[in-house]
Amino acid sequence: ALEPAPSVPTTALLQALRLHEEPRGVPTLRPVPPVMWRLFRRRHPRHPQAARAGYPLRPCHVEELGVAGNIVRHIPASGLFPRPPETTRTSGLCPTWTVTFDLSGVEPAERPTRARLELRLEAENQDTHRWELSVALSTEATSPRPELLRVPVPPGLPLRADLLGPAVAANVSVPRTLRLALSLDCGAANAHVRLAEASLLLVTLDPRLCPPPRPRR
Amino acid sequence: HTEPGMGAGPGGACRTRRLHVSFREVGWHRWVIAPRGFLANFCQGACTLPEPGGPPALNHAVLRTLMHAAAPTPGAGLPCCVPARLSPISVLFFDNSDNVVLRHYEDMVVDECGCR
Repeated sequence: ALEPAPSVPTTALLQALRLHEEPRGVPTLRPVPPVMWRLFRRRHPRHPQAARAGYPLRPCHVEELGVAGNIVRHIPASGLFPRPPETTRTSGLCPTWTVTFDLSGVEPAERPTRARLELRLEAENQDTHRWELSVALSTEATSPRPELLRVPVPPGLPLRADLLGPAVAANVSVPRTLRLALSLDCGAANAHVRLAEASLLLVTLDPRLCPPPRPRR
Repeated sequence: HTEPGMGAGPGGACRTRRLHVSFREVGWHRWVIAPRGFLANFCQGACTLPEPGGPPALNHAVLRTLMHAAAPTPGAGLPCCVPARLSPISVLFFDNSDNVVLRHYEDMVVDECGCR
């Protein structure tokens, strides 16, 4: 059922685009991550490159990531720009970090289908072979939380970890805030490592925006 | 914006008319990263009988047009010129938390019009 359109066109357009907040003035401009440009170019039917890539694309599906979805968000760790997240050394010579992601913009009706953590570590002249990163949920409680997953640190490349399942439950609404404790397992080395960038690529499916399946005649 | 000088004006047979939607119109051009706007188009024109020599097209709309020509019935009327094929668009923008968001919207561009 169509809701009665409000009189003010902007509000009607917001409502039609399922955006609940009036756009705030000028946002804090930052470079658009390459992955978001790639996804946009693939999906925007008016872009010749999309045409070459074999249009039409399946609705409510993010081909490039191979998951269902119609909203993709690139969420930098809050507090990262312009300051890096706080670094603490709790045990031995290896650093730990706490990063927080603000997910309050995600609506309860949206279901996560991909939650990919991406970190860029800067370790000058260090042999990062066999280094691993342990990820746990972080809370105010002092007792360490159980490890959710452990991923190898790829030398010289961004570190990626899929959090759907371990840290973000599938098929339920996402929490308003996701706070992670990251611990680097660097063996006995005295690691001088900086966490230069932390972001979350979150794909969600809002079923209300998907066309109903056409009944076969 | 409707592009001036396009086609036979509001009259003529039912067809797609150009309509460009610009995010600048509602002052969103600062936070919509791409596109700046898009061709949404719309349908306008008369639903008449198929052109002689054109492809045979007997469907409900033609039946209605025939019946209306033979015996106009109040309330029945002619068929309407409406979108027959639509395609989606994607919008890349900054949300109010400065995240970069890509949203996909179905059925936003009129590719073809038809009488129904």
